Amino acid sequence: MTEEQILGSLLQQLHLREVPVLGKGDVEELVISAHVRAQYVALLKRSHGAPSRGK
Amino acid sequence: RFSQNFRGETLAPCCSLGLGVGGGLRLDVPDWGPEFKRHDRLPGASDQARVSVSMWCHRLVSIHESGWKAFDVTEAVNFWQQLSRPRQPLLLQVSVQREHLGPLASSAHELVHFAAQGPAGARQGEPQLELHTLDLRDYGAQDNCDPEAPVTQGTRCCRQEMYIDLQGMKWAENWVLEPPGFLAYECVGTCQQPPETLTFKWPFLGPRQCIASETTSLPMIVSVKEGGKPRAQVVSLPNMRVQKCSCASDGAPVPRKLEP
Repeated sequence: MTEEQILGSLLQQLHLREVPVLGKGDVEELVISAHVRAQYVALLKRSHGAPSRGK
Repeated sequence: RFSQNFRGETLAPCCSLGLGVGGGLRLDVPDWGPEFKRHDRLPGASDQARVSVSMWCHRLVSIHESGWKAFDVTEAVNFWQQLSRPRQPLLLQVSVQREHLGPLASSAHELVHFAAQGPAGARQGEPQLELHTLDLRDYGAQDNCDPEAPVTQGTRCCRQEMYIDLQGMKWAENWVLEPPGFLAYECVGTCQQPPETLTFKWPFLGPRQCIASETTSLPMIVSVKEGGKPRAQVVSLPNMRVQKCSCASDGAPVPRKLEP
């Protein structure tokens, strides 16, 4: 697993061509809603329970 | 068993397979004697028949030859191994077709018979399925690597911890909010290779390599800008974490241990 692979996969999933530029101020004013947190935790639990077959 | 003789009976489980390296189906074509000699040959017509093991393989068989004919059914055996219900018997359907269609195509294929199609009860010449297997205890991967032992060339294929530090990556700054990092794992070490006799018989089998056979996805919370305002979004990256490492040949299905 390389840094490029992670970045490539992330850009692909978000349908982005390049890394978005976000400043520190953007993050400071950002609030992660309970809904987003719940979705993240649910995916985490699911990924621990269901492995996918490789090639 | 031949499709026309299929009676639906269940075969008793024969063995516990560690890994199907190769499978060969041997069919006996008996010598039909004068019947072949009576066969009128058209000039240019083929005296060969195409024998197919349904969906898996086929080969040409001369109508003048008798004896055992071998078919490589490795793919069929591997597919059967991957089925969720391996207790079901492996069914191979054999058919004989014309070698090629056209005005000069003969009916030679109708003369090809297999010994098992002879009188009921005759045991001689019954189809045989050869399975060449490897013991996964020796030829498979181990689980997790020993954290105390350094990985060397002689280390048997295993899963090693590898932490990916997302916070340390410049591009992830102010963008990737969760997680700060994750255990990705990697497959390291080597796999024991099958005996030379098997690689000679099934040359398409490449060297067995230590690969990630099961993976899981990695959820992330990222910050995206919408209308100039940042918004948190959940995204899931597939195949980011290795769950299991296995030894497998390139292109071949990952071996799985079967229940007896």
